[in-house]
Amino acid sequence: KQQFVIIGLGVFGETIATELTRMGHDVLGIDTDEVKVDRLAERITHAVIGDVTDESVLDELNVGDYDVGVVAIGRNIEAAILATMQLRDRGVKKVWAKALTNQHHRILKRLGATRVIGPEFEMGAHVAQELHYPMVNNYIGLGEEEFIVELIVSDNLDGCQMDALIEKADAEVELVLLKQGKTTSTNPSSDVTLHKGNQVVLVGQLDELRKFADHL
Amino acid sequence: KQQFVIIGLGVFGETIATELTRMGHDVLGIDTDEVKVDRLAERITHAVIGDVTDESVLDELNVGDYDVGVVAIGRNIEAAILATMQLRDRGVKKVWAKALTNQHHRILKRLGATRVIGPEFEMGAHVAQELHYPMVNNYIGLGEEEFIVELIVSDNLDGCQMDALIEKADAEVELVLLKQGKTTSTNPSSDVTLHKGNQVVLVGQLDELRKFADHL
Ligand SMILES: Nc1ncnc2c1ncn2[C@@H]1O[C@H](COP(=O)(O)OP(=O)(O)OP(=O)(O)O)[C@@H](O)[C@H]1O
Ligand SMILES: Nc1ncnc2c1ncn2[C@@H]1O[C@H](COP(=O)(O)OP(=O)(O)OP(=O)(O)O)[C@@H](O)[C@H]1O
Repeated sequence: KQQFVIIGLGVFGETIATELTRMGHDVLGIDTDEVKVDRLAERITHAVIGDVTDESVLDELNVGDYDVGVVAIGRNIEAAILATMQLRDRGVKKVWAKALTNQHHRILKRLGATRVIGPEFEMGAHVAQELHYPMVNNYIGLGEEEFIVELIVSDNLDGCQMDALIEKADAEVELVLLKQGKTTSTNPSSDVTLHKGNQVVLVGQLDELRKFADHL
Repeated sequence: KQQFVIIGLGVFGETIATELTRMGHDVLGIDTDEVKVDRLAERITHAVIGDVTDESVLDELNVGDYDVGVVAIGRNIEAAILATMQLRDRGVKKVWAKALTNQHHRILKRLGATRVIGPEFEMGAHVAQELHYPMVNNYIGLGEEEFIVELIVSDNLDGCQMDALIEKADAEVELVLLKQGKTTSTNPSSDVTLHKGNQVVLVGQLDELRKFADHL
């Protein structure tokens, strides 16, 4: 069980605050907006009206005692900057911050944010990939351009064999998991026949995965 | 190559528009904000100043000819609603829309959005999971409460054997991929010794994965 302070209770901050509370942690939420604070009063440990650009606010709340701080203010970069600095100055070890743009990202990192997240940017990139490769349902980056990708088999691939598809694309990708209906096989043989709606999980280098996807 | 119309060029819309253009598609971007439109003029196929609550704007741009429409307006729900309806009325087959809240999500779905995305909500849920389970780096939901999860081995698990950890937790989870340094093995033996920083990919039911994570 940890203690979290969430500064900024827009959709992003509120979601983090309520989810962490639901999972059993102590969560303090701070926002200038009374409506948002009231709405959360019953759903998180403590919801407080306060302006973080006022240093006394965070002092009175003893934020230095918290394990983790999350700065969930996007547009008001000055408030996000001040909140990040104040949390770090008071000794909060882990401070995650939301950033709207790449520039804000670099600023917050330099001011001590342990990690910076760009929800609109990251989801935008995700959506673009899904629109470009409609068969891609989800993916995980493993670093060094290597990805795990989940594809949903479309109509036109119904009845195809996996290894035939890999061979035709001449792509270095591997099948690691296959879910057909409710049955998941974690070591599927590559000559398996695919059916519409099946979930195919592959791993490979980005170029090879693209090569594979372009030949579908 | 497809034709996309992106309505709303905030961070989310702009990211989608620029990424799709970079991947070779035709992209029309529309926004009321001249500054945003100018900034994108050189980076997407067409960037146009326009207010989508004015029906003539979309008519003049022949949006009916586009394959896909993305409504990337979050706060102005009325504009998002009108944009969604107008795209569908003009025959755009695939319309994806951003929604800030669950209520907006249901409204946009009912008005014909093919798919609704909540970037702040989805990333908020993601961040909460990562804060609750610090070893979890990423995950993919396969449906029916089944997940693929990527963990990063922490200090205290350095030198542990995978099967010993699974046994100790008495959890029904399977090791599907292991990345140690730059080497990825897609069919790792479960008695493998883990080292700090290794990337471990497991699959299992949510309860079993939690059971495993709680025993780490
Ligand atoms: N100085 C401040 N002190 C405390 N809270 C603040 C301060 N400035 C802004 N906030 C709060 O931070 C929250 C998030 O601000 P932001 O401008 O990013 O809104 P948003 O884009 O609607 O958020 P989200 O994208 O998470 O829905 C708002 O609820 C706002 O009231
Ligand atoms: N009627 C409209 N016609 C065209 N564009 C609009 C209209 N209303 C809002 N927009 C544009 O939609 C974009 C996104 O609006 P929103 O209010 O969601 O801002 P945002 O939260 O800053 O976006 P993001 O979270 O993507 O950064 C803005 O650039 C805004 O100018």
